[in-house]
Amino acid sequence: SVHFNDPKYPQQWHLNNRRSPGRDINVTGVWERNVTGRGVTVVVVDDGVEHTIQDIAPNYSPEGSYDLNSNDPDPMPHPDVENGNHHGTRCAGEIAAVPNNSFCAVGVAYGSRIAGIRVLDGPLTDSMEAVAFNKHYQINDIYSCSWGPDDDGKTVDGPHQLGKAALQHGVIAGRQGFGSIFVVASGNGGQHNDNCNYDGYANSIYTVTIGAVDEEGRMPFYAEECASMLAVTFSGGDKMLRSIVTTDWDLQKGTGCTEGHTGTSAAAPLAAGMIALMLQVRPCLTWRDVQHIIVFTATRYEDRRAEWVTNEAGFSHSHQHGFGLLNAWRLVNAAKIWTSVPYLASYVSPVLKENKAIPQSPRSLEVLWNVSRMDLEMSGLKTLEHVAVTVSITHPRRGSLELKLFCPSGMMSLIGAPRSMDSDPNGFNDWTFSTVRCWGERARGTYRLVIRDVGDESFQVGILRQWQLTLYGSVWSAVDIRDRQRLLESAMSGKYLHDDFALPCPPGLKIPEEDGYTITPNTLKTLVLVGCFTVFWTVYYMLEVYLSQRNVASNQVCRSGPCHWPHRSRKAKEEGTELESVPLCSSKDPDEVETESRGPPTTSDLLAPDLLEQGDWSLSQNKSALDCPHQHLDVPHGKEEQIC
Amino acid sequence: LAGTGGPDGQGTGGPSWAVHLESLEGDGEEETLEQQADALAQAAGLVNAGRIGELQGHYLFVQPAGHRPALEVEAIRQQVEAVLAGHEAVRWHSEQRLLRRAKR
Repeated sequence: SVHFNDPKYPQQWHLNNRRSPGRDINVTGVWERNVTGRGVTVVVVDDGVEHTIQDIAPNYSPEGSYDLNSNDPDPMPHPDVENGNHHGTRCAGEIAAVPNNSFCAVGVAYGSRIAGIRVLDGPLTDSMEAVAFNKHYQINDIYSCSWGPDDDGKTVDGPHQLGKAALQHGVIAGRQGFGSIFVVASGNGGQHNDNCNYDGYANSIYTVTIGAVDEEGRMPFYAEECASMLAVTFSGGDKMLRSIVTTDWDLQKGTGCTEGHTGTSAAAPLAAGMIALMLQVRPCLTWRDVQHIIVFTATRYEDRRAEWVTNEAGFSHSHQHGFGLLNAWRLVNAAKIWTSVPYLASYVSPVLKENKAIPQSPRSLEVLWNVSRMDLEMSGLKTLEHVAVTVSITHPRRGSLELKLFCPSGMMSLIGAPRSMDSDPNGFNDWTFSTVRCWGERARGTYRLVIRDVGDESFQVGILRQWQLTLYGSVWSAVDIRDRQRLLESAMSGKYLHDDFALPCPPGLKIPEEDGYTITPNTLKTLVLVGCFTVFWTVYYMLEVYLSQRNVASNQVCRSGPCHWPHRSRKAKEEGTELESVPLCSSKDPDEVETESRGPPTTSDLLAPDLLEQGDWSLSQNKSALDCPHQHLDVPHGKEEQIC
Repeated sequence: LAGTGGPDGQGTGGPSWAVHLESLEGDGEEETLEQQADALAQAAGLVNAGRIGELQGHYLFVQPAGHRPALEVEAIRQQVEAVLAGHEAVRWHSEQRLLRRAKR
């Protein structure tokens, strides 16, 4: 029953696939129930957002936006032929393009507000990333990041110290304490044999890592695999397959609409939009609740290339598709009845120093660590969420290494896939790999790290220096997880998806956002210039007043006849400052003058004695002398004298 | 070199350092930390460009604007590193380097 007049909506197959029913994100039923992301703000951290375009403008949130490249509040993209800064606008359109405006397309969460943080169009540092991840974090709920380290099959990089700290701070303090939701694209390095476990943003426990599948549900040529992939959603594929239709910028050659948005960049914003729908129906979902709901509701589907394995908790995962396809209907129905997961519990093993050689394939090095009941007693950790392994390995050709982690259940994660293009000679220095494949499984037991060298060197060259195991999870038991799975399945009919049903939400924390206006060097320079001008002008003005008062003083005694107001400079007249001086000369009776001068002393009063003592007479004095020809330096004291 | 002249954006283009301070007086109040940061930046010949986003105790120190020959920059870098490394309130510091990030 959903109809829009947006001309490109019929081509938005990812929203409503009429050619291949079912191969879409299953969102229309959610829209029919007025779940459109209302009250939720998604921010696109990218190369800017053209917020004036008609598909974006009505939903644009200036409050959540910022330009870190130009250091001003407006994230408008700057035209750049070389870089084509239309990327952020396209992502923003996927999330919140306005419907029924007879223009282009419709966003997944078209009722949500969309903000932009421009940060990719210039030099980027760790500190800038840190600022971006927490920018307006009490306004922005979801941070959509369709970027990352180079996907060239040889880079190992991720957030540095500050970026990591900002991600952690975001999930602790963002969204009034419910935690910012960070959605990241898994990467486009498929053709370079890249793997998202070498991307620290995808590996982070604080992010939702989203991969791409094409319209047929297959892994596109560009998509990467990894053990930390949470889920996938649709994007473009081969040339024969349709890409994502979305808003575009209209700068340069842009038309405001595109049918060619693709890559994992196009997948992550769809996920961000779906999470916005979840947050509308249940605003108090924490960052971990969102991850849990994705794990519980993503759907496994048949794909020849995907190697699905069902873990001990009953969740199916593949390195290609994570826990499966995101389904907006399932996500929103689950969110509606979701009560928060227990606090995050964790366990960190000691740093395990090994200094053991890594043998050539097919042999391998196997190291173990047993996590006992006693180890977990303090934290209460029972079932797993993320499992992380931090390793230091020396090897002359890093890409020849293969690392597998086995959870106590025997669930295998390929956390370090060999990469043919990675010939880095430095190995891994405290690199953290992570996996979600053991989600819901028991934490207790023996973890096995198996490393082998799949290179063609004829001798053993790699050495595992040390490793450390970190487990994240909760006090939920296996029974709790099964109960929750059953509860969610019972909600999938949509019976709770109406306004009359709402679970209570705890109030959020009041976290002040440090957003005082920072004075930039340019602003400071401007202020200094304005200040200098003001001082100069004040001195000039005082000098002018001083000189004119001296003229007046020279006219103090007008022995006979009227005493005229001394001539002022033309400038003073033009500026209207003439009226600010009180005439010292008066033709009134001296008694009256005394009476009038009993009030508080005026500037003129104070100046007059000094002026009288000074013998420096300006040119204007001569002019005044013409007005008052009888002036004398000896001050008259007699009442018969006219007093100035 | 890092292109940041302030925590909220790019600036002078000279080297810059992220510094994590802990309050010497123990109370950790923002104002105290800010004063400490100003003093430390001055001691290192840098300018405190302010707190890094929402990260308490983290400040960005930048080199005052102006072109300097490479040798001088290196000397400044060594001096800054020495000052920051030797200060008791500095929990961590790192010169800011450009990151390579690609749209996907």
